[in-house]
Amino acid sequence: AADESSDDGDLMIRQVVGGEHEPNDEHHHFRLFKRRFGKSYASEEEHNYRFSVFKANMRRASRHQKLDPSAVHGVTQFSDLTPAEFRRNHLGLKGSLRLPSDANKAPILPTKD
Amino acid sequence: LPTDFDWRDHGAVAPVKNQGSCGSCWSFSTTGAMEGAHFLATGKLESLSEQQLVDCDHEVSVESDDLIVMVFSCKKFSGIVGFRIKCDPDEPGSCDSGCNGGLMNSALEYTLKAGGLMREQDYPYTGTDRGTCKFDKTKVVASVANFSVVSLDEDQIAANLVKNGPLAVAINAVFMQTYVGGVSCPYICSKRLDHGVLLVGYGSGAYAPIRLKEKPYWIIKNSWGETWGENGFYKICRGRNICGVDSMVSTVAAVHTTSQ
Repeated sequence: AADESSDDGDLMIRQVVGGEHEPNDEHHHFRLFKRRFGKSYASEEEHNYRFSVFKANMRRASRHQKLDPSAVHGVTQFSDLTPAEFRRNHLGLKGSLRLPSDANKAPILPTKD
Repeated sequence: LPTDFDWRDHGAVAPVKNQGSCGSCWSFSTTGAMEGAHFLATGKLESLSEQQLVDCDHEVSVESDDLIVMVFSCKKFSGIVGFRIKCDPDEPGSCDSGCNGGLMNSALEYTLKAGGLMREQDYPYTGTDRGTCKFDKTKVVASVANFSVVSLDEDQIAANLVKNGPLAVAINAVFMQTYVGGVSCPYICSKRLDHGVLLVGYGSGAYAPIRLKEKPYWIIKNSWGETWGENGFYKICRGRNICGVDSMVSTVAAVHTTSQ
């Protein structure tokens, strides 16, 4: 389910979700992922760990695809991050937030005509 | 209200930015809303500084009910003293704190108090929060006139978007880690808000093959670069506060500021 296009010299990755993958497919997808997003890892141990996370994220993307069929889910630049790493490094809204009770409320606007 | 609306078509949305490995989404959401408001006030689109917020904004991001309890005892007295904290930078969760997170409303409060935001080029983004505040008030280019919270009503959100410009919104980002394109409309999604983004428009319908109907959607600008999603943008369906997207919506108005 993966495809490379080099029409303009730019590497494209098609979706890899929705099917059962052979181990070689997973290696192939991981290679494409690393090339596309310029990923490299400091050690073989780290590489192997990131590959295991990548595989877990492919399974997760597949689950998301079933739960969210009108979108396309698959490989992104975050595919080698665990959900916790993703939350820690790429989100950033305070989890325990509450808006102040005295926050200004926007006036109600007319929405007809 | 128009059936479709997109502030990108009106020049109010700066190019997609990238927060890098830093939990500073709240600052990008805030500058995005300010950029739109400034555009409406002046007709000019200026890219504004997130790094100013990351370095300088330590506003209280929650109305803290945390109690510090001290127990003391001595020969004559013993007892418990409690007091509330406001913004203690050493207290996790009480303030906007750079790469460790923040809240758009408190960033707007900071912007109002500080006098405004500098240009991106005058205070560029570094993706870290280890620097000191280098705010230069003489280089402020956009200032807040006022800001407010929009009610949890999708028509009101749309009306405020069209009237006042792009809106700072919070969302649950669990489906965004794997999102590539299309209209996201998950059957179930937590409403626990963990990401700050910018609402820039809406569409009346996009084909949802499983549900066999056209679904209206919001258009959201993210801060993970152009290689993520649809050139950096995300579409999420409207109608039932999916992933909490309607829960925390802030609108801001800007005043024109001439930098010296």
